[in-house]
Amino acid sequence: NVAHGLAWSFYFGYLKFVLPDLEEKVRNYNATRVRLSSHRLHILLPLNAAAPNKPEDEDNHVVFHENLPELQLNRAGVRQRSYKNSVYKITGHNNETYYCALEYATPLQTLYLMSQDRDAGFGEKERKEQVLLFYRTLSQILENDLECRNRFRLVLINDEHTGEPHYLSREIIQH
Amino acid sequence: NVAHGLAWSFYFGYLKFVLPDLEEKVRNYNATRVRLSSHRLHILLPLNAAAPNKPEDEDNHVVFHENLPELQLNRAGVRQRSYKNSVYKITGHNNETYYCALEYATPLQTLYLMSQDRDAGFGEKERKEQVLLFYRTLSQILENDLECRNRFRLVLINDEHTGEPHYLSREIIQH
Ligand SMILES: Nc1nc(=O)c2ncn([C@@H]3O[C@@H]4COP(=O)(O)O[C@H]5[C@@H](O)[C@H](n6cnc7c(N)ncnc76)O[C@@H]5COP(=O)(O)O[C@@H]3[C@@H]4O)c2[nH]1
Repeated sequence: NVAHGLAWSFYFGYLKFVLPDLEEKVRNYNATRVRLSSHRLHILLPLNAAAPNKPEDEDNHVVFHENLPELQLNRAGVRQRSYKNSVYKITGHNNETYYCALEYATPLQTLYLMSQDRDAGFGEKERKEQVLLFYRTLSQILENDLECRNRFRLVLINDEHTGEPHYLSREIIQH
Repeated sequence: NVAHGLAWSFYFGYLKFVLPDLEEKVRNYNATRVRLSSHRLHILLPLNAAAPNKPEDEDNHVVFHENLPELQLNRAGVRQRSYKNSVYKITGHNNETYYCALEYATPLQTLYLMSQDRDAGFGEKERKEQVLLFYRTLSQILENDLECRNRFRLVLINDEHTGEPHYLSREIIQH
């Protein structure tokens, strides 16, 4: 049950300390730069685990704006390891603009690559159920952490979107 | 089998691209700075998964020297995500000095924290066997990647070292 461990890893190794820290950053950001439409970190979960490195490649209505100031921590021997989040400008179909910090759930890239590697013992047909298990496990973990629970939004993306060029921006704004 | 997924994640999400990139960095580093005793990334695997954030806390003969230049990549929506490795100076018991890039295997921190959280479904007595499963799985994966195979050293650390203050430096140098 790979998704179970990856959800816990995403929490203990990242969200548990990044989400509380983000709260502070986002408050300072609104005061001085563009006004964010939401304070929450939007975490994108494509159902087929195919997470690209640049959301623009999926939908050109999702455009990188700039990075928030980085957080630096000593982690497991790496000195001043850097954690940063990216703010995107999203354009809706009525031309409304929506700014927020967003990223794909990076562990889904591992699920995807494992399903393609015959040594990893994990196939394409298990992938979707693993993404759903990841989503359910992560939701429960984050709900139980008072320091995290209102600071994120898990956005399940149904990417069997035959040729709809702006499905991603639509799903983020509508959410 | 949490350790299995964490080993694959450590490979696909980190070592697969960091190890080949490190080769280049280390060659430039030797030419201009301190001479590294080994080009390999030393990855520490404490058997009880208790990986501290600063190795100095375990053994003051392992001292941070400086970071290598960082690698920046667009990853899953995060723009210019930073990957860096730290060079340490290790002093042996004959006062010999040994310089190398080293870090604890970060996923072991997840194993440790999961074993402490009663919701994670994973107890302290399974922890050691999960560390060994992580070690075996990771060894196989890295051995099969020609771009990785001579660029790392997995250092299993037996940390049931009753009061030996320099067990870590000894294990790194002797390895
Ligand atoms: N030593 C070290 N230095 C790094 O820069 C690094 N980056 C990743 N890893 C380890 O490789 C594996 C794969 O990483 P992935 O990004 O898929 O998952 C990551 C990712 O989903 C999220 N995360 C961690 N750091 C960041 C970050 N800086 N930005 C975004 N997401 C992050 O939280 C998960 C667990 O992180 P770690 O528990 O630190 O260990 C990871 C993991 O075991 C690293 N290990």
